[in-house]
Amino acid sequence: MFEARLVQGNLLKKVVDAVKDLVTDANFDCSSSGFTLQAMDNSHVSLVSLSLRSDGFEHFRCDRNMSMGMSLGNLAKILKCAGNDDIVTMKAADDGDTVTFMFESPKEDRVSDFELKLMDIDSEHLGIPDTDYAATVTLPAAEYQRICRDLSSIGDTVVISATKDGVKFSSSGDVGTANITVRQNTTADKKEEQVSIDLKEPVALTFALRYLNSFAKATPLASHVSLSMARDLPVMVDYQISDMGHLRFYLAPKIED
Amino acid sequence: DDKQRTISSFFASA
Repeated sequence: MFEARLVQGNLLKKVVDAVKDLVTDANFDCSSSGFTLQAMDNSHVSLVSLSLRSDGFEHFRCDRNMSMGMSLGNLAKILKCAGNDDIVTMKAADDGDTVTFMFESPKEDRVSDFELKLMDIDSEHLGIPDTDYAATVTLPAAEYQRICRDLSSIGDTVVISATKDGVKFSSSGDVGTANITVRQNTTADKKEEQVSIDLKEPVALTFALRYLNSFAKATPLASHVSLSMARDLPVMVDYQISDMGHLRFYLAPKIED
Repeated sequence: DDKQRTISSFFASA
């Protein structure tokens, strides 16, 4: 059987809220090492990769590897019924066709359980190669969200270019053009405002803003987000989930024919 | 215009 108890139950809610608009149905894979998900959006342009390590759970038991197909919309509906401070426990039998979510209030005066029907989902699993990225910029998650939102009012695509002067986000459309440059700032008073840039070589790539905007729904999960880019490769947008793992998004660039 | 590639054209099936 599978059983996992997460004291910070709202973390699961944040994860599902971050991906449910991008991915409709997905398989959650459980093994003794943790709880993971890999899924592409409907257009197969982006890939979501979630990893929650077993040691990040208060209790984690997985007797044999299993894949649980869920409708993320329905899962979000169920998790919405959990209190913000509730402890969430997931349970599933090895051969069952449901998964149970139990919510316990911190004062232990309210316990509820919700059963979600599992689905059979055919999903293609992709191998994500280790990549030596040319540039990685780590910036406040809220700043990334703002850049994507602001540029979306100007154009549909963004050119992200990393040089020694900083990382520039440029967009153009009927309205005009916009450029936003973020520079390294590792001496900001507040840690949450710091920006760091690791540049091995200059790189510039073009992406659809719609997807980058969608990834920003993960903002509540982490103070910072890292964008890693390499020439002619998908960008990796990485939200670290403290002491547990990560939620990563990969987006294929737009490339000349 | 640049063409949107799919993610599976970069990452092969595992």
